[in-house]
Amino acid sequence: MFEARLTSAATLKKVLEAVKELLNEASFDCSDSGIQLQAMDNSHVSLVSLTLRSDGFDKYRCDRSLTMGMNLASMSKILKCANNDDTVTIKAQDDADTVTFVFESKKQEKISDYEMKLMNLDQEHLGIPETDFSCVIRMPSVEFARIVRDLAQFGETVLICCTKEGVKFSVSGDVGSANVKLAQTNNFDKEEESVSIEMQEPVSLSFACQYLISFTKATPLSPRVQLSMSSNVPLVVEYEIAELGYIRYYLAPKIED
Amino acid sequence: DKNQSTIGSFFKKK
Repeated sequence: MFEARLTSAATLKKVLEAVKELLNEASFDCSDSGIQLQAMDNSHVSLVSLTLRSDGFDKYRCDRSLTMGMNLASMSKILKCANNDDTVTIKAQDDADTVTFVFESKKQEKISDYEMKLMNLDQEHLGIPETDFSCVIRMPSVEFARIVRDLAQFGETVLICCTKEGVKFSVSGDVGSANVKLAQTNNFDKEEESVSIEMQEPVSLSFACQYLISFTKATPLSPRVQLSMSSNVPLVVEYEIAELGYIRYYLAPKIED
Repeated sequence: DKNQSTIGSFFKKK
């Protein structure tokens, strides 16, 4: 028996919004420790890694590990039927071929359930090596989303250069070029608005804007985002999900021939 | 010019 309960459906809605642009379907691996998802997008350029810890749920029970393959468009249709403040419970029997979502309104006067067929996705898992990154940038997630959205208008590729002075995002295309420089802030009062950079050595890497735009669909999950970079390895864009876990996106760089 | 690499060239199958 698997059962996981969250008092606010809003969180699960946001999680789904954060992955469904990159993935059509995904396997949710459920175990005693929580729910994990790891999947590449169709082009195998990016990888999504989601962890929802069991202790972050209001109720969590997983008697036997199970993998639930879900069509994310179908899951999205179901979650749209929940109000943000509904309690949501995800349930499945051991070896089941369906999963059930139960939504309960705050006053319990409305209870709905939606059963969805599971899929056999046979997704491969990749080993993600531990990396000591050359640069780790932390900034407001809204600021990152704004920069990516603004620059993507002017080209397909963004060059991210990080030095100890700051981080520069540059794009060039048919119209011309655009640069956004962010300096490290010393704004200790407003930590949430600060930009911080931990740098071992400077890094310059190029990435496809379209994937960064997809990653910023996670913005509602967290006020902060962390970008981790080292030369010639994938960028990691991480959003913490308060008291529940995190979503990490890995993006393969564009490299010279 | 630059080419898009893939995740599979950095992370290996488990």
